[in-house]
Amino acid sequence: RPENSKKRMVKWVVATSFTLIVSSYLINQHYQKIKVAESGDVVEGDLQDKEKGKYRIKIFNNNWLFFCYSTLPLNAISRLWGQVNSLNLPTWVRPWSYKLYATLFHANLDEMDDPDLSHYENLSQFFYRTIRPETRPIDFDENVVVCPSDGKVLQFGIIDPHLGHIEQVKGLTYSVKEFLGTHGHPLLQRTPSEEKLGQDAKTDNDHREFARINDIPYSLNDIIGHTPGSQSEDHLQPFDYKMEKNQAISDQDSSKTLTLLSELSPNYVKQKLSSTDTQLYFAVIYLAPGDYHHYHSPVNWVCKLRRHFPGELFSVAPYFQRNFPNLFVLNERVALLGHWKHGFFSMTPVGATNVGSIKLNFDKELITNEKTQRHCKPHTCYEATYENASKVLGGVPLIKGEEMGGFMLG
Amino acid sequence: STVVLCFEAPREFNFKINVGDKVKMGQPLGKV
Repeated sequence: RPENSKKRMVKWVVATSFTLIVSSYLINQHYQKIKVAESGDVVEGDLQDKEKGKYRIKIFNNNWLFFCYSTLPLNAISRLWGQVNSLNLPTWVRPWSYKLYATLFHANLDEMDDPDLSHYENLSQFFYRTIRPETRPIDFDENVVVCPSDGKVLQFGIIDPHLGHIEQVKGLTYSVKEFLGTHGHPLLQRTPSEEKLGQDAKTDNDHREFARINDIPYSLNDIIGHTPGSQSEDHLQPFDYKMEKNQAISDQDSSKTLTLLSELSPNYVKQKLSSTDTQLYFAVIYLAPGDYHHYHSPVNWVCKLRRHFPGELFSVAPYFQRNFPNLFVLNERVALLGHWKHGFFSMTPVGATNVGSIKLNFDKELITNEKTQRHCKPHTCYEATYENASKVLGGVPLIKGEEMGGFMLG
Repeated sequence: STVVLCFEAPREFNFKINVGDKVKMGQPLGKV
């Protein structure tokens, strides 16, 4: 009996010390994250750019439930979810499993381009199914902005240019600069150290290139810096991007470019804007798991660059959006920046646990929720420019209703 | 997943949606 009690004692000691070690490690990880976000010091210490300190993300001021939730390896779980759902199902199982999925998540099977469920080899393919174009009539009135995707409207409104806030959901707000990218106010002015950051990052990931953001004539800084509508000449300077990118993108559809030419060439917009008074608007659309998960261009616009923010993959369901401050700034997302005929235009798909893969049809290089992403510095974005897409417009011309890409499982 | 639009438009722009609406791709979100 003494041996048994001794054994039991050893078990307790081992279990308790293991629990203490794991929880202290997790807590330390999170304080590191908060410290990096606030001080701008990179944990590896190779980039000492204090400018980044302007990021002031309050990651968690919630309860323990969210604290524990935040410790989950959501990116890895999302990748595993994608891999499991990319396993091909036996043909006889497919109709039943996809019907079950459709019943659970209220997916509409009547609109599918290919109605034969057995043709979808796995759930990932079914999830990324296409629908018949006639089921989504597009309002082509040039003054109408259309919905970029199916979903539920969570929020919309006007952004106060002085505050620069988007109201996420009822009262939860976050800064547009944090959402679309600040890394030290690149949109306002770029300090030499930031240029250096750009170059350093470039050397780190030489397939990622930086461009000088503040060359966009309709960039956010001209909007955030002063009231939209009082446009000053200087932000309409011609572009002088240093780097060409995405050689694969070429002027495939010159007719498309032509249709946009008259409307979106810098000169045209310059004349038009000089006479109109503008504001900054926003809209947030949530896609439920059963919705059609492709997104389309809401207007005719030119996408000039994208900013990929590797990040967490917290769920973006309305419940989490209500209770999780800064969710959108923490989650992986790809901000597409450019302009339409009335000025600045951006569209940002935000990933979530089940849909970590954000796809762009015109940018095959973009891969999100990537395993190797772990070397990415927190709260950093990676930019790519699309100047090469169209020599005239300096970006990818996108026609209203044109499919731009979508969310894929994992 | 979520899609966020942030864009500049004339002051005459009006939204044609309400919070909580179920929307379809291609339907009007707002008009100048």
